[in-house]
Amino acid sequence: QKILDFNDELAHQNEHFFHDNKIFCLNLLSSPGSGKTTLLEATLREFGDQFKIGLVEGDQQTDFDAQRLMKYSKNVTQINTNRGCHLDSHMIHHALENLDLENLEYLIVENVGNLVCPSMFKLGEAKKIVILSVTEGEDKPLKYPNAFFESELAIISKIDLLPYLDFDVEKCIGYIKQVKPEMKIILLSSKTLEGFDEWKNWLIEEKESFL
Amino acid sequence: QKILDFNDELAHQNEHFFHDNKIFCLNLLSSPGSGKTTLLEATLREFGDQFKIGLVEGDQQTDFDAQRLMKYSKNVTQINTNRGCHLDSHMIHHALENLDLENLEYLIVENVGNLVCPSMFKLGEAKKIVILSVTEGEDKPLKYPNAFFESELAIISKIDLLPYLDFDVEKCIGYIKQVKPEMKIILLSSKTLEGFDEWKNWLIEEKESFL
Ligand SMILES: Nc1nc2c(ncn2[C@@H]2O[C@H](COP(=O)(O)OP(=O)(O)OP(=O)(O)O)[C@@H](O)[C@H]2O)c(=O)[nH]1
Ligand SMILES: Nc1nc2c(ncn2[C@@H]2O[C@H](COP(=O)(O)OP(=O)(O)OP(=O)(O)O)[C@@H](O)[C@H]2O)c(=O)[nH]1
Ligand SMILES: [Mg+2]
Ligand SMILES: [Mg+2]
Repeated sequence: QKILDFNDELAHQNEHFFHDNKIFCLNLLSSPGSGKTTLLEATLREFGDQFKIGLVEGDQQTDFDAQRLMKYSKNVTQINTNRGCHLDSHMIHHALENLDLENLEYLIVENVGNLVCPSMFKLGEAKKIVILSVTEGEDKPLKYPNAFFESELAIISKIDLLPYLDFDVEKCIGYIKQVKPEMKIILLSSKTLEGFDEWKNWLIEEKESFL
Repeated sequence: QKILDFNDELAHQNEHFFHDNKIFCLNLLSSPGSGKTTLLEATLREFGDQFKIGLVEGDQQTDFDAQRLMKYSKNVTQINTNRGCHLDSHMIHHALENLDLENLEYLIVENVGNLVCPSMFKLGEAKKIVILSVTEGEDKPLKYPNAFFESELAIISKIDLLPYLDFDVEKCIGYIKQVKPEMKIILLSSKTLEGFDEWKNWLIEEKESFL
């Protein structure tokens, strides 16, 4: 409990910092391999010139994800947790030192691939986003409810693979709404860019109304 | 650390119990939706009459996975961790009370879908098995090395989907061997049953040499 309280305190500090500097911070949660990094690659490619975006990459080990994003942006930093299963606000606080924060509009944090632990640790973000890929199965929202309950946007990813799977989109949407009735849901593919207009609009509108 | 030591103590107790009763216990680790339950469904369907198998299902919430397995076997019990990110030896100790242990040959534990935390908690199992689906990407073994380092078998699942993905099987095998050179690797599909002979033989041989 003490650990959580200390984390929350520092999360509030981060929150104030973001607010004072008009930075819209998003925390991306999902299982390993749901498509977080691929989504960010496509986001930088498609909108990287229109929005000023800073990125924090979290992984147990390697800087593979940061390396992938650095093909499109210099404003990227990698955190390794080693045995840790989630990012915390202390890590974020220090990660900011490695980024160009001047005129930053968005700070997007890709959390460690994990549908359980990251949902329980605030980073000071404005909103959490949970990503579920169509290859994982429809029942994940009910089996891992915290990650969905704590998020304000659920992205159903890799929809270009739907023809090859028996994934029931409507069932999945129903399960998400069971956990969080007011959840905004976007279906997209980082491969075909289907759903990317909706994703872009969400980024614009949510930042507007938040700041 | 105290928590880990207490868990290890109870894990040793479980280990002794399994040894005395000639039960071969396996702990299945993977991300959410990698195909653990589907593998167990197919395993029960294909070999459930030849091997006496008991099953422990672990999830944050719901008994969906236990329900799925109960279509094929009565010897199934579900543990809910609620906010917990992994099963522990205390939970396993109690779960055994709900199973028919008489003449049991295999006890297979499906851990909470999580590629980080379960690798750090012993349950008293003979071996850990890590499952990685081809839809998750090749680099997971290096990014989540603990889960692979602690396992003796790596199953690459859902191989029937390979025609629709650009997943590099050889690269993935190389990454696994980087983390654990002696890792036994099986490629399989729970849908087409490709690789199931290998899986069956592994179950038979490993139990033989362990007990
Ligand atoms: N077909 C298809 N594949 C995708 C899509 N998005 C991601 N992938 C594939 O899914 C795999 C994993 O993608 P990543 O972006 O690395 O997933 P991640 O969530 O960042 O993984 P971690 O950071 O390790 O948790 C890769 O092989 C990607 O090519 C998509 O929209 N369509
Ligand atoms: N094409 C294909 N799909 C599979 C295969 N194995 C599992 N799936 C699908 O993958 C999805 C998830 O499968 P599950 O067996 O529920 O995965 P899991 O690892 O038990 O998930 P959790 O228990 O929630 O961590 C389901 O939609 C399955 O139908 C396979 O071999 N081939
Ligand atoms: Mg990633
Ligand atoms: Mg399962």
